[in-house]
Amino acid sequence: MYLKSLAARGFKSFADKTEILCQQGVIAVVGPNGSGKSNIADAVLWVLGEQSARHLRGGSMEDVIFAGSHSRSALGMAEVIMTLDNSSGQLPIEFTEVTIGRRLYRSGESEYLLMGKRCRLSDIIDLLEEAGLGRGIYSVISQGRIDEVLSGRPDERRALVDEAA
Amino acid sequence: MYLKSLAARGFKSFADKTEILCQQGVIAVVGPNGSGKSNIADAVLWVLGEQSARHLRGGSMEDVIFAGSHSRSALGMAEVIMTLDNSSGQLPIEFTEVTIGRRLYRSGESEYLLMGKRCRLSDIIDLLEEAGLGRGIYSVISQGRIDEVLSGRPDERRALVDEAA
Amino acid sequence: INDVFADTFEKASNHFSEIFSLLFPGGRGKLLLTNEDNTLDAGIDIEVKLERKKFQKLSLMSGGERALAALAFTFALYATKPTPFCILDEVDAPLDEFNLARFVDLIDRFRKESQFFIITHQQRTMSAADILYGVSMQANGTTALVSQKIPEQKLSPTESVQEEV
Amino acid sequence: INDVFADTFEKASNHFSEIFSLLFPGGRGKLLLTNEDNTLDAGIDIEVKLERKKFQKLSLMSGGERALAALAFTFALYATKPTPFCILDEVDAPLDEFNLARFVDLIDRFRKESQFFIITHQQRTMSAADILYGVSMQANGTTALVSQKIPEQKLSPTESVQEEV
Ligand SMILES: Nc1ncnc2c1ncn2[C@@H]1O[C@H](COP(=O)(O)OP(=O)(O)OP(=O)(O)O)[C@@H](O)[C@H]1O
Ligand SMILES: Nc1ncnc2c1ncn2[C@@H]1O[C@H](COP(=O)(O)OP(=O)(O)OP(=O)(O)O)[C@@H](O)[C@H]1O
Ligand SMILES: [Mg+2]
Ligand SMILES: [Mg+2]
Repeated sequence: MYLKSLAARGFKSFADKTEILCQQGVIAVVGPNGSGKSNIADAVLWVLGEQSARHLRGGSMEDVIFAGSHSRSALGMAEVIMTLDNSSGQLPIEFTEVTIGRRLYRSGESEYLLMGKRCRLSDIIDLLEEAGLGRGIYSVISQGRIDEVLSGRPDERRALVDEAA
Repeated sequence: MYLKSLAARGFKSFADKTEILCQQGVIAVVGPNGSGKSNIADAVLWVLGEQSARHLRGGSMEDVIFAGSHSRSALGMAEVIMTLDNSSGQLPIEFTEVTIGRRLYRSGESEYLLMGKRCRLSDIIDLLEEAGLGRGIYSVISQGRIDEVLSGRPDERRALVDEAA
Repeated sequence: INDVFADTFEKASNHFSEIFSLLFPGGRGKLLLTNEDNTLDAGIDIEVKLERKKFQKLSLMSGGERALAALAFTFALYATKPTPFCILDEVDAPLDEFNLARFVDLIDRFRKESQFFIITHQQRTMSAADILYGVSMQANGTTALVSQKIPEQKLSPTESVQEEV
Repeated sequence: INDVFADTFEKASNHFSEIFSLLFPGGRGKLLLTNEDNTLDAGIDIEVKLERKKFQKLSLMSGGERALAALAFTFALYATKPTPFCILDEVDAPLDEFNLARFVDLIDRFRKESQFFIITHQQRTMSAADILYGVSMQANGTTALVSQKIPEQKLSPTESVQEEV
């Protein structure tokens, strides 16, 4: 199982639909400061169900919606769609590709999508547990946060090991 | 005015008396991870009067005293002596060099030194104010702490500007 | 629940010790339960001993040492239960060239287990990748994925084209 | 007290804006009082606008952008009231090569004002120094200052000796 593609639209600095087609192996993501590399990691955390705006470097969850630039106006919705390869059948779904999605509107309304159809967050979470991606807590190490493994409390480290059961 | 020399003994990983003779200009301090570069910055912060063990990466102030290594036993005292050039007469002392020192014993007793003689911390602080060294709050930027300028509160930024008056 | 956790903890702690000695030659790292008698509520502590040094508080370790120890913990989790993908955002920033090489070796050992996305500014890490994804901020203030190119050394000499990322 | 602070604040904020536009070409940075009417208790906010982007929350800036903005603030304080020396501990770690060059330019502009100790792993920063101080962890687990050598480019070609730090 691996991440086949990630499509972001209206999410942080991804105004237009931006699709990243991914291959297996080791991918180095490079580019100047402020170009949008960490926003890719944030997009993944978000579609995996992250509920804390602070973990996405925002004050409120609305901060993930494209706020505009000097030549583009703000958008009203953020959307991220992740496609996972399921040819190994690890996920209890009969498709060889599984897509999960998340949307947030400026109104505050949010949607979760599984194979393009609306579902509840708990459906996504249950599915991801099967894939070993529970909330992404150790599959995504955000910038500057590697130190939290050491500076965190013992019970927080325990929670990470519980995920690896 | 500039830092002419720094001598550390029993302070963190400086077991034996280690003296750093400094010249003016730009000095790059280099070396492998864990070799003791940040301990130099900590030694300067400490001799300038830093009272928070946490800012020196310790749990208690006793953690600044050399705790031993696999082949050296722990010491009972930490000492740092800083020599400032005063040929410009900026400091209200008639010497062309001014030394300030600090010692801490495992017993918890601490000493402050000015020109080799014991004095009070407040004497050091008053003198340093004249030199524009305050408590070192903007003359020493510890590893990983540059971000606090942005993430700190507005009143904390104000305190920094007050120092620059 | 207890047996599952005890079993997972044992696996994770064996992996941790093994990976730790890879990253810290001559060093030893251990995961410990805060309360052996009550595994239900116990947290997890980390104890490290570095070559030539004594057992010490985690807070006294250097910036690079802490990053490396935290990576040992994270990869111990990957070894215990691989995730479909891992995203590491500039975890190599505090590392010196020796530890950077050890980090790259670690990635090599795990590249068969999971897909890695490594956000980095370090040339050494880039050249360990199978492919580079270039990210750039466009003139209109939005992020684009600009190019995917193979790192130099993987190309045969005739193919090494210096595309601008 | 109010007049002194108001005067200092004005100086610092002019310096900040000037240094900010050096570090962020096409960008604008401003220091603002949280309460114009009561300068006695007012804190200080930072407002930034980067080229091609809109005004935005500081928390949404990237790792490298935040480090650079914080350096602009720190150097604005140095410009307002120079300190006898400055110690900067790996502040260049998050910077890409373009911003690293701007950081080095900033050091160049201030090298006449104060003595700088720059702890770094970046070659580019090392070559901007007048002298290198090498730090190493000895076999007995204590820190030694091993050598002081002149960075390569400052030596004439015949003198460039590759001493081991
Ligand atoms: N909601 C938003 N709307 C528009 N732009 C945004 C939004 N949130 C973040 N950004 C932009 O994203 C940029 C930060 O991107 P990111 O943190 O991904 O950079 P990076 O490539 O990781 O850089 P670095 O190498 O410095 O870490 C900011 O400069 C900001 O302009
Ligand atoms: N009280 C102490 N007694 C003995 N050794 C200590 C003490 N406090 C810290 N150390 C040692 O100092 C080392 C850390 O040094 P320091 O933080 O200066 O490294 P550094 O050169 O800055 O490395 P990096 O490049 O990773 O930031 C630790 O590995 C620890 O062994
Ligand atoms: Mg980033
Ligand atoms: Mg350090």
